[in-house]
Amino acid sequence: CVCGQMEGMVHSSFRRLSGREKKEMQKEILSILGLPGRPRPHPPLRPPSSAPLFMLDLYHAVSAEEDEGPGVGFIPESVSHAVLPTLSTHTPPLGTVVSEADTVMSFVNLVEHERDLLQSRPYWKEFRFDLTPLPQGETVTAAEFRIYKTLTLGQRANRTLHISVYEIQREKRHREPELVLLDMQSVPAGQEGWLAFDVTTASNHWLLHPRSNLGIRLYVETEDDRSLSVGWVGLVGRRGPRSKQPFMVTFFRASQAPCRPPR
Amino acid sequence: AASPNTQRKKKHKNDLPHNRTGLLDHTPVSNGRQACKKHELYVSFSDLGWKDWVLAPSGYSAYYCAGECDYPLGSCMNATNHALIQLVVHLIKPDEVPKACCAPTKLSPISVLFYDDNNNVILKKHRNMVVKTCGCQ
Repeated sequence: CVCGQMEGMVHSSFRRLSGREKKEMQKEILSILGLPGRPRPHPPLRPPSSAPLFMLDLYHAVSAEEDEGPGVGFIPESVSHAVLPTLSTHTPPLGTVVSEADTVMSFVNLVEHERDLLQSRPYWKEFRFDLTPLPQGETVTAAEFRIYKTLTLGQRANRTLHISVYEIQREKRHREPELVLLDMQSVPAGQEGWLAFDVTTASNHWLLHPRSNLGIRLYVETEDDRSLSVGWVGLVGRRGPRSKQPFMVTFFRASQAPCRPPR
Repeated sequence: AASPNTQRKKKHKNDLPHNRTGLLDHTPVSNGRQACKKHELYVSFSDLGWKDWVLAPSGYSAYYCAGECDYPLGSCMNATNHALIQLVVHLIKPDEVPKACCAPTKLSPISVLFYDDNNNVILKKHRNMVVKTCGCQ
């Protein structure tokens, strides 16, 4: 009968709920959905940037799978090569990592350092993400760094670019930092679109040791190992158009109840 | 004993219930009460003033199960075999055996997309959160 009263209240006169009842309703729904505390009023949202657009595509793909049942969720092109190891590049049903994720978080890069044409080679660009609000009790199942490549004038379209992403593991005064290779892709200079690099190892590392999060570093080289400036080959940084700024996506799965190891 | 020329009554097939509310389910079970079925309690996030915080969905359908699990002879009802037997035993010994109650028989997940305090975007999936079908348990 409580539900009946609630149903009547919601349908017929929701707006006439008193402030207190509305707060009760909000608290109830937040706790049911496991969402963090009450929403903070956000500054008026400028046109959505790349991360929300990507996450909205992912949301629709996941919801379609929930409605129809496993193996049906369709991934739009913008997401299709997400989470490299489980999804091929044609429009596949949702990969296991996406289907089984309990939480997916996107992070927009906060800090960018670049060594570009005004300095000596090798050129590189660094991206650092603020990962602080990570969900407790969940483990990283996959993470990727997404950066948009535009076409640039003067680029020989048939040239192949080798783009490699490293985790910055340890910084050393006046010397090159310690780097660990995370992923590398070879793309034709004439290609335009999103590139997704697998940074799961680094993301796991940062989840376990948040202070070790020194960001990632990206290099671009030609077939004959000549270093090229990241901006010059058309990779968009945080000063680029909002819908094409780089960001990171991390997939989490709630840690299963630790099963007792066989005696 | 029935007289020999009585037609053998066709045994009433006790097929298990369909799990969608059909015509029969709207028949009031007795004195105007409805049989056990799923009801919708929809709350829109924009009504809650969360439009700029929750990107999707636009609202939350908090379904719930309500209705009677009485045993109307001769009509289909949302109940499992066990519940049918329990109901019959309840009719025989109402003080000892409770009757079956209307509860979810299937649950489905819900996903919510929202901004966190750092303006990062989070997709949170909650398994077994929304009632899909109800039945007498």
